[in-house]
Amino acid sequence: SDPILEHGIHSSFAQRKLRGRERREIQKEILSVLGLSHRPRPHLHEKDTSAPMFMIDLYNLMNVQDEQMFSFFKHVHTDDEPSLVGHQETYLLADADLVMSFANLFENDTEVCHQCYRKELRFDLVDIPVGDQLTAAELRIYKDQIPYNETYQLSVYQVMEAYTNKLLKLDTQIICGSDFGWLTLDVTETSNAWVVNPKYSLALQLMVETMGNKSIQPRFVGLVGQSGPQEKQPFIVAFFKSKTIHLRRAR
Amino acid sequence: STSGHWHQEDQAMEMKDYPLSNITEISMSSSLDEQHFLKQPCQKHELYVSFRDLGWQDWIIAPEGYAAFYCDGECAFPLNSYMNATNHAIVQTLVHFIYPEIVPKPCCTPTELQGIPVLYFDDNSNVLLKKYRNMVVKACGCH
Repeated sequence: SDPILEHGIHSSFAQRKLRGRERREIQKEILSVLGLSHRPRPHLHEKDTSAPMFMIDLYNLMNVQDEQMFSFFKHVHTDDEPSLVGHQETYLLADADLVMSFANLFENDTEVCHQCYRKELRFDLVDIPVGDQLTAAELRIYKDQIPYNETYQLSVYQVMEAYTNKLLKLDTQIICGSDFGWLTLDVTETSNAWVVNPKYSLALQLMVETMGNKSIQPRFVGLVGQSGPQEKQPFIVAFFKSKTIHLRRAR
Repeated sequence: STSGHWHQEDQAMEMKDYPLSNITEISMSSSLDEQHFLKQPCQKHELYVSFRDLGWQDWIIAPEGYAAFYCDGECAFPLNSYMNATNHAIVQTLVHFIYPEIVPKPCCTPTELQGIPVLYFDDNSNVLLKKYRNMVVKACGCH
């Protein structure tokens, strides 16, 4: 899908197979241009899970010219399958220098614990960039359709680790049983904890209530968790703005 | 940048390895005419950085690579009226006219830069989408 390769421009480049040392030198140079101290070695690199799929959508959106953005956008939202990228992300993307996704690492098992009316999710935020300003953070969770067309209130809380069992309410959304697609909850308020403690592990709790204030298990309204398909796993996406200009280190 | 130990023999050897159009026209014998090479008018060459060829497809999701250009030869600006010379290049040229033996002609300067987004995995399999501003030179003083 690379337009450069497709249109044959690539053939005009001088091509030569790099030798071992030469190859390593060039790799080192380009890593330096990219502002990386070493070559990342991810233990998992599947691209068909929810977070990478969302990020690929964002990348494609970024490559669309400004004048085309609106029509691209309309196209995305007329598809049968709900898109991962929404209006909100388009505006956040325009202002961001870095977008980062965090996959859910842990979830309490509500199938075993029948008394658990809260779904707990955990995210490891050790790799957030130092010195960059967090402009927005969203928890994205997929909701399947359920046969009961009732209205529910979905709330997300931050677990305050310094205070046992203390929760901070972050966002609330009204959802219908017939709704399906990605729900976006604003968790930007948690960024205070990220900045203070760079090796932070963020714990969030999701709670679902009927309009009569009766708690019900999140999976009963169709919220997809770790037992669901890979492309519907919950994740966090954070938007950062760089405060400083990247300077290459002298070697 | 060039390192100080890059001798003429090495230079001739290196140039053989790069089949660039303007270089192949020059004799690669030991009598490499540096002056002739320097007086070649500035030419535009393209370079494609392929992340795939670097063996990075396991962590760089997109793009597969990016194209940029560089130029070599003697810069023609700002004497040609249709070229976009930078202020620095104009001053450098004027001073070169006054002190031709001391002050060299100006080198190319980027006048239009473009960013590229790169999508990649980090060590913990988080996905990052980073905008690299001013990554690709789209135009320089003479092109």
